Amino acid sequence: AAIPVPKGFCRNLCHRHQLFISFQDLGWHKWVIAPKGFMANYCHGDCPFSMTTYSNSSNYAFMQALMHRVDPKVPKAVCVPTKLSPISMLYQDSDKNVILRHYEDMVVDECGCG
Amino acid sequence: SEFQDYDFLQFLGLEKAPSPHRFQPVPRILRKIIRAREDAAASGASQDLCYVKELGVRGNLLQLLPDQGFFLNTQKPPQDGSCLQKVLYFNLSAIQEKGKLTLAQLTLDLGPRSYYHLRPELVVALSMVKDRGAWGRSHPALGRLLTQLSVPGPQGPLQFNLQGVAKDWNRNRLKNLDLYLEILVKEDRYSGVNVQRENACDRLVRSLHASLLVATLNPKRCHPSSRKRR
Repeated sequence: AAIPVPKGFCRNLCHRHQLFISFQDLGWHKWVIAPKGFMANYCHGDCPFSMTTYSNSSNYAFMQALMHRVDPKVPKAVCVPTKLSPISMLYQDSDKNVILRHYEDMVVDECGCG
Repeated sequence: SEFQDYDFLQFLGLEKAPSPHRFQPVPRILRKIIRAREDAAASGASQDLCYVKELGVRGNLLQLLPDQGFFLNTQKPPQDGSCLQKVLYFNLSAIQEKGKLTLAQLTLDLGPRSYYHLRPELVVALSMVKDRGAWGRSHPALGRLLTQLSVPGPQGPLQFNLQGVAKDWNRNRLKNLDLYLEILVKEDRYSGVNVQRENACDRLVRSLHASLLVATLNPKRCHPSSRKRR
């Protein structure tokens, strides 16, 4: 389910798009005990020069945007994750084992021009 | 387009979606850990998920293995104080992470706490099994005694940290773990009545639930512990 972006936000600029995958929709609730779903957020949006001078963009994004203005053949800076977080899953396998497993860098918390 | 959950399962390290017949009881410790992690994720707090602070061990995978063993001498009435004898069997090859075993914790749940069955006092003895013998029939050849302790009554969970098992597993990837459990009734001249012992033993045979909680640490998935600079 796409979670709407707050009003007044420039939709086309680089930002985090939230997407929730419900394990119930996949039929996984029969073996996943917790959590109930998974945030499959992603980064998307434009990285104009002005964008690289604020928010959590990197310095080389600023330089790349500057060079793009001088020579359009230089690609623009791109919208990438700048903060990620792990998830843990508690589930049961087919052999009656109960497993708690964690996965690093699974959820996008923040995006920026990189 | 149809969500390719096959790819997602593979990514999660699963061959295919598990299809458990029914849910196993989830120990409180695992629920506590996952709830703490979900709360931390919701509050945006950073987490080191390669350290299980509730257990004080490093590990990125916790796995609860059910006991698949068998009782011995169930048809004979208990003799010389022995209440029950059981070979506990844990399939260690089911451990899904090929890292280092950092925890092997055996839990013996003697049954629900109640005010009615406060007696008799018990002695719980746990030994390694050298040779299991014929499955389900002959008495196994015992190895070293791991522990022997008195418990006030036939109820509640007991936990044993089997660090030696973890070392053996890391050294030579044991396929399974066999343990021999004997529970004896401590003679008590006041209770003295056999009926109480038999009731307690019958209840124990029905309610005993054994499980092995293991933690494994896969260095590929876990950066070396970033020890806080003092």
